[in-house]
Amino acid sequence: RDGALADAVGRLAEAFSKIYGEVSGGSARMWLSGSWPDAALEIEVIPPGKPPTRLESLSGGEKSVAALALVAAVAAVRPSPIYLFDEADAMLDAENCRRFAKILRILAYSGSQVLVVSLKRETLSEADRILGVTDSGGRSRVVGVDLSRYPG
Amino acid sequence: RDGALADAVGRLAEAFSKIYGEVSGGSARMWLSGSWPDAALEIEVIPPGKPPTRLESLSGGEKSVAALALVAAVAAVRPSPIYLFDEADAMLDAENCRRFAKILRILAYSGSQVLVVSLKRETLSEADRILGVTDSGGRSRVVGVDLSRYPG
Amino acid sequence: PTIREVRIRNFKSFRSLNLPLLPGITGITGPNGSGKSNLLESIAFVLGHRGRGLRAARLGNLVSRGARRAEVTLKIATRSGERTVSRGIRGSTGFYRIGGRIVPRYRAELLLRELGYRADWYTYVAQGTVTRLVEMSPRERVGIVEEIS
Amino acid sequence: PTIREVRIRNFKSFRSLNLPLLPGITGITGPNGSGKSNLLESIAFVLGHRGRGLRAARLGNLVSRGARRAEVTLKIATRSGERTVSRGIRGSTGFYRIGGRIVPRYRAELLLRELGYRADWYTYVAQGTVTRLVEMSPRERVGIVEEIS
Ligand SMILES: Nc1ncnc2c1ncn2[C@@H]1O[C@H](COP(=O)(O)OP(=O)(O)OP(=O)(O)O)[C@@H](O)[C@H]1O
Ligand SMILES: Nc1ncnc2c1ncn2[C@@H]1O[C@H](COP(=O)(O)OP(=O)(O)OP(=O)(O)O)[C@@H](O)[C@H]1O
Ligand SMILES: [Mg+2]
Ligand SMILES: [Mg+2]
Repeated sequence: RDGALADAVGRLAEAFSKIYGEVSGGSARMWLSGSWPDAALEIEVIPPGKPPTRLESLSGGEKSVAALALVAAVAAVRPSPIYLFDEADAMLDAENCRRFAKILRILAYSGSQVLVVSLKRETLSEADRILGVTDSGGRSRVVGVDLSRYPG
Repeated sequence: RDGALADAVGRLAEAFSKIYGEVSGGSARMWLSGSWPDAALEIEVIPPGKPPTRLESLSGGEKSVAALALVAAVAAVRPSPIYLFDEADAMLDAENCRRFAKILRILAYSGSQVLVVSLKRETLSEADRILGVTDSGGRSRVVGVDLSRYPG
Repeated sequence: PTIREVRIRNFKSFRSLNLPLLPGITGITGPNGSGKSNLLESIAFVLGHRGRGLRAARLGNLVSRGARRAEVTLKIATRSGERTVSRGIRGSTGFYRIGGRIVPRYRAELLLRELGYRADWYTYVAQGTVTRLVEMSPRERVGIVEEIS
Repeated sequence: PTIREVRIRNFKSFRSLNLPLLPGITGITGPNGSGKSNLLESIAFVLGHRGRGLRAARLGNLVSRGARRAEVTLKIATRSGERTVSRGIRGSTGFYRIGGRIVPRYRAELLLRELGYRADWYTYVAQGTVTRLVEMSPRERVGIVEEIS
């Protein structure tokens, strides 16, 4: 049991470090402490240009980028045919929205379908197509959207 | 005890309905069910153009607007000299950001100081002044910001 | 496999929708309260996601106001042809279909699993939950790895 | 009363800051990780907010990396003149000052309360918590009213 876990963590840690580094320019590590069944998965994330810090003191945006890199890392180890994101970029500034879009592209590149709900132009501009959802009197409908008309 | 609670709820409910209605064009109600000590505070919120619905099925943005109206209602009953908001507009679209800005103006109008952290132009453009925060190598600094140069 | 179409009948704010889907990245946008999350939830619902991601205390709350029945169908293109999987609610009990015929839940879940669809935490990041992945305790995080080992 | 100036020494990512504040609405913006939340937290810290809003498991984690002491001072203009209230951390124990002189915690809290500053939930909406006000159970919500009745 310990062996299988250690092997999976090894692969996941490698993918997490690689993807977080590629996407953000910072560095990330992951390792297993303790042994089965009291094992724990430790994570350290160092945003670009910052000294190492406790995970709890990362900012909302820094945590979001780390979490999204983790999703992509798990996906690299165990791919899924579809990924659904609902405003995962809510706390991201423009630069980090572009990093999120890179992560979406990594997921789609391996053949998966990616549906991403967003209110932000930086994220949506990376999509292959955009669906608009509207409501009238409590009933929702879907229309096609042309990005060039999208309000900034 | 019941009397004081019923009185406070009466004032709060009136302020909540008035502010939510003014700011969003929808309607909101609040009432006390049960009696002390098992009393419960019930809330119903009906976003503009929608039929009545359970609170759990409101959207993220609809819940945010209701919660911010609740903050302003409590403030009307028991004012504070200062209010701090940290990206409370993260899930809001442009129209609701303007509603949030109206709520901030209601708070400031009664003489309170309001500090609002935001990444969104629609919210920031209502502020009396804007402070920019930057980081270099893990050390934060504050600079004045001119809104006209603020990236959309 | 790729979901080619989502057909929704009376799921939350969607009364009737036939939505073709394509591979790659599809952006979804629109005003607050328009139904974006409901659309994602309708897909997550068929794929077996439960609980907090569907924002409903009871299954019956997923049925459109005023209707008695809800059903969401996914048309999935696979290497060996097209499969359709549906999940629905009548009153407050759920039902499943494969190719239009009612089947027990385990059969529908088995088919989805065979196609690679798993209702794992990392395949649906619900609104407002993204930082939770990092805020979990190190002990809880081991659960992530157990699923993939 | 109005906070006229915030003086920070070694609070999280702020090593040394003297920031004049004005009445009305002050917007604060900047890139992710620049220190916006830390700035609000430094004010909330003096006003007596604890727990989740300060994102630190221990008081000592609020002190800037590498420093041994942190202190935040608020210069508050009141009708009867100016008062300065400080809260700080040395190692992992806290201390308070009024007008530069060390005082016990209850004295500082009393002064803030007299000026109308209360560390209530509705005076500081921390990042990511806004919808929690509506998602509370009806029983929990009664707590809101108890504070104001
Ligand atoms: N069972 C139901 N029947 C009809 N309408 C429903 C039902 N459940 C929820 N709704 C409606 O769905 C709307 C919310 O939709 P949804 O959460 O998808 O919005 P959204 O586009 O994600 O908005 P946001 O940008 O604020 O997150 C609510 O206004 C609610 O009235
Ligand atoms: N004790 C400390 N000493 C030094 N730096 C710290 C300390 N605690 C936290 N930090 C730093 O503060 C930064 C986060 O700041 P903060 O949360 O205020 O950012 P923010 O501007 O609110 O970002 P966001 O827009 O993502 O919410 C982290 O990068 C972290 O390294
Ligand atoms: Mg939503
Ligand atoms: Mg922040």
